Amino acid sequence: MNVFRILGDVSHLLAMILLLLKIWRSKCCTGISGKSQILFALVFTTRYLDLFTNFVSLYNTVMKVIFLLCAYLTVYMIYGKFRKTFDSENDTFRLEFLLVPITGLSFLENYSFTPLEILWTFSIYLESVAILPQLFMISKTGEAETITTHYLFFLGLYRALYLANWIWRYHTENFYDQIAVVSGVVQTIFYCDFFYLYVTKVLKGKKLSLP
Amino acid sequence: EGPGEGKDEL
Repeated sequence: MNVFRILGDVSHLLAMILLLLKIWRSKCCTGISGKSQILFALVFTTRYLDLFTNFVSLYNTVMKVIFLLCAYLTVYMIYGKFRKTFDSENDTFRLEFLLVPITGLSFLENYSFTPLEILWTFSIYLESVAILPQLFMISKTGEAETITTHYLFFLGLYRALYLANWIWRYHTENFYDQIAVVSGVVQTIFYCDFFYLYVTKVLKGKKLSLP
Repeated sequence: EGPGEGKDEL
């Protein structure tokens, strides 16, 4: 464990809590892509199947359970409790365009052809594109609530910190996880234009509205 | 990074 990974996990947890608080307090999920949240729940489900078969540490187990609970609670709030405020007409990204190629790729490019390993690989590839429906929705509506931009900032920051963690682990323990690193780079690149808008607009107190 | 047991990251 290193400081980059801890900060990354905290940033990830903070993002999920920010989103949950936003929906819970405003009792509204307008502007939030339910499809992205479904993809995140799928990412955690396929990645954390080893929760019961492979104990790594108390921290690892507790965080996995919290991440799973947050993901499913968020999906429940969007499609269940506050479904009347969910603007599905703006959440139109075709998930099959992501799921089909990623499923194929996880069968082709993995470390070992076992169910657990293929599901883990699927979750890594899926996570790198899971935010696309949300970014697509923002580009379609042309704006995002400030709290939503903070959510996206910490969500993008978490994987950027994981990149620093992998650089650190490569130099200190010669650890190299090519699938996770390549996917992590792709995932962080998708956030770059958002990061630019966040720094130049939101941090200056303006509302995030796309040109 | 091999299969299964090496997975110590979230």
